[in-house]
Amino acid sequence: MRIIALFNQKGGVGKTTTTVNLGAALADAGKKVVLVDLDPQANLSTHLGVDPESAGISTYRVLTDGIPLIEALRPVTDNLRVAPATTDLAAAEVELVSVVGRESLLRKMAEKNKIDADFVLIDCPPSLGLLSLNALVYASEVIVPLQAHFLALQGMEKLFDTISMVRQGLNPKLHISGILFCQFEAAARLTGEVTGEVDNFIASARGQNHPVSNAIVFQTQIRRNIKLAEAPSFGQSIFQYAPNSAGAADYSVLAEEVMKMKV
Amino acid sequence: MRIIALFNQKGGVGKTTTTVNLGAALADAGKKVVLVDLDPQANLSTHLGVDPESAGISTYRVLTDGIPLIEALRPVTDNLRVAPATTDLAAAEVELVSVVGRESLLRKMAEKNKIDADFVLIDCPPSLGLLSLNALVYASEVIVPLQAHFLALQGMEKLFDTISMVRQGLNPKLHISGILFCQFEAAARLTGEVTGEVDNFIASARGQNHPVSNAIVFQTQIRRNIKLAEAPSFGQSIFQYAPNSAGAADYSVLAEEVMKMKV
Ligand SMILES: Nc1ncnc2c1ncn2[C@@H]1O[C@H](COP(=O)(O)OP(=O)(O)OP(=O)(O)O)[C@@H](O)[C@H]1O
Ligand SMILES: Nc1ncnc2c1ncn2[C@@H]1O[C@H](COP(=O)(O)OP(=O)(O)OP(=O)(O)O)[C@@H](O)[C@H]1O
Ligand SMILES: [Mg+2]
Ligand SMILES: [Mg+2]
Repeated sequence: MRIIALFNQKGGVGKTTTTVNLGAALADAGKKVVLVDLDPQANLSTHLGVDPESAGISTYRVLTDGIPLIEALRPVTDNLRVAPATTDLAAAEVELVSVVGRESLLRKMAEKNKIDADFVLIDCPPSLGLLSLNALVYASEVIVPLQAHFLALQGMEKLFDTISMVRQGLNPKLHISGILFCQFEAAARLTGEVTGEVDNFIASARGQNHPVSNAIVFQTQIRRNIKLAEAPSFGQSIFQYAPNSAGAADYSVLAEEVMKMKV
Repeated sequence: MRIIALFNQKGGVGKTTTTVNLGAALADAGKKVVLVDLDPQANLSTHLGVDPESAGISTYRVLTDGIPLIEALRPVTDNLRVAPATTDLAAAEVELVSVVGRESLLRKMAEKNKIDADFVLIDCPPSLGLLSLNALVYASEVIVPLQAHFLALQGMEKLFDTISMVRQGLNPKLHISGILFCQFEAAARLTGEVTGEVDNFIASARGQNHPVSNAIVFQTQIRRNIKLAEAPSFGQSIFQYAPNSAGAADYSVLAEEVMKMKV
């Protein structure tokens, strides 16, 4: 079972869009997939057409009431289940501040039962706080969605520091498995500069004890495609909403690449 | 003096880009402008070419060491000063959890001295946590940068709830003065749907006690323009980097509209 955190504290880079559509593509390819919404915005839940406030267990209750993660799972399509978030998850950061082992609560509640899945994908909020830490402690690998913009590149150092911190203490096997360019505009001058910087950085980290030393930059780039931004308003993945779009093609190819990776 | 929080918990909508370029346009128009970076990503500081880790007082120290805001101000250009952030601001949320009056620390430190400014613009992080609350308690008005995407629209209710909460307790005069469409793509079908929904919502809130009842939707729309994403890598505003670009035109026109508003 691969447990993948979609993590980047920079806002709006494509974390939720990737969690939903990579998840749906893996499920369509016959893999058993679980998605976990750890963002108080509950965008993942909304994108899948799940009403966060409707009946059922949310990730907020998994963390604060100690309910096993398996009890929060709801079926979405064949092979795809989701643990939805509610907006009160925003309160968890403050409520859990003095709880011992607060960073490991998700892992603890997930490991209460054997979850029958090939992939678990966790959608993180745009922050380095307690909710993202819970994802990083439970995950075995991190995929970093990245927009090829300067401001998104700026935060990478802090992102690496956070993963290093989790590796040293709570989860030694955590590593970045891949960096994924989202909302990709190949023609923009800035794009070439940023992709070049990322390639150089990874090359210089090879062989060292660094969170990104074994990472790849996915060959698949998710192109800007307005259909990806339209799909959430129908509560659908890109494959249900616009199966012939560039967005659907890109996420299908990405799923192939993710399944072939050596991890 | 108008104290404006650029606030939207949705990530990547254009908060930082608007704070820098609206600030620069107001300064170029002869207004005295102060920018405050309250985001631990320190993107505002980087965008202005200010090294967050260099010597000087940061907003982290303003909040945690009780240093008057005026002492954190550094000159950027004529009429423009900034209070920069450092990445350790991320720790402030946890460090201040048990401090009495923790939501009002920024206001308290700002009001220690008379700040000679026509406009104070505060860049908020993508969250509803303590840092954003500090901005909302100190601000007299909120401008909401919004991308015309479904997921960005989803969070508006929670955004209104947060502003209502601050109005009831700590800052009764707080209101949303304007909603600004950023990264605007007029041709996209989704754009028409979202702008229509926002217009309808505001119209239905008129005359009620609602944070958005007196808001306008700015006539100015900030178009998608890659030059706006290139400028930060040079530490410049759009006016320094690409004065003849659509981005520079849009933010100039916005500044005119902001100066003419009745508040
Ligand atoms: N490849 C793409 N082409 C066009 N629009 C996209 C693409 N990927 C994502 N979007 C849109 O861009 C916006 C940001 O994407 P998304 O919400 O997935 O990012 P995020 O990193 O999860 O944001 P947050 O930091 O707020 O959680 C959304 O409105 C989404 O619909
Ligand atoms: N009108 C625009 N056209 C093109 N790119 C833009 C535009 N406005 C902002 N950007 C780029 O889009 C990205 C998101 O913008 P920005 O960082 O200002 O948003 P934000 O709301 O401050 O994000 P965060 O939630 O992470 O603080 C940045 O890389 C920025 O350079
Ligand atoms: Mg998201
Ligand atoms: Mg920002």
